[in-house]
Amino acid sequence: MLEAKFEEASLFKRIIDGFKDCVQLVNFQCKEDGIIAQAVDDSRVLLVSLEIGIEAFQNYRCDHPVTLGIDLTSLSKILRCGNNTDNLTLIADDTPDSVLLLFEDTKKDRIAEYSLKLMDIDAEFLKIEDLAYDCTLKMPSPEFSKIVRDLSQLSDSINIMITKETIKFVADGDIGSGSVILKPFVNMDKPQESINLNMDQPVDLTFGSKYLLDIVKGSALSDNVGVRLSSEAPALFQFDLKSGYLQFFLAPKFND
Amino acid sequence: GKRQVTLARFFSQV
Repeated sequence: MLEAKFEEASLFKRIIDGFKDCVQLVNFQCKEDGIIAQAVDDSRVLLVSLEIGIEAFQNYRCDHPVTLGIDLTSLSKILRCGNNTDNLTLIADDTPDSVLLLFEDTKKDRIAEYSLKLMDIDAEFLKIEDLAYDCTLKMPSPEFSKIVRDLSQLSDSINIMITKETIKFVADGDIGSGSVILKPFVNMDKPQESINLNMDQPVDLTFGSKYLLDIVKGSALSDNVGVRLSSEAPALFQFDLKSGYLQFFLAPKFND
Repeated sequence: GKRQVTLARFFSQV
């Protein structure tokens, strides 16, 4: 039996909105210690990895591991039926063919109940080893989002270059070019606005704008985004939850 | 030019 209650439906909505546009069919693995999910986009360039820890829930109970195969387009339709401030409980039995979504408006005694049919999704689960990264960057997610949206208008690729004290984003396209340069700094009053950089090796990497545009949809989950870059591994973009995270692993573009 | 590679280059089973 699974009973996973979010204090506010908006949290689960933001999690699903964070990756529903790049992957469609996802197995949610529910275990004693929370829910994990993983999916690769159709072009096999972007991998999404989600972990929702127990602390992110108001109540969580899962006596028996259960996998919920969910079509995110269908799930989104149902999530739109609930109000953001409703309590949302996901309920499934041990061998479910559907999952129940229970929205409770605590102020009005209004309860809405939806059942979503589950799917048998054939997907491997990757064990992602800890990768070694050359640069680790933490910055405000709205700022990262704006840079990606602005520069992606100019080119289908965005170049990220990091040297000791400089983070440079560059787009060079048919209509012109643009660049944004940032320096690490600490904001004592608003720590979430700080830009933190750890560099072991400089990097100069190019990523597809369309994938970065998918990734910045995770920004609604966290004030910050963690970016880990390596010349030898996919880039990792991470949005932290109160307990858990939404991660995107993105393969770069390489010289022919 | 630059070419988009897939995750299969880095992860097995992708």
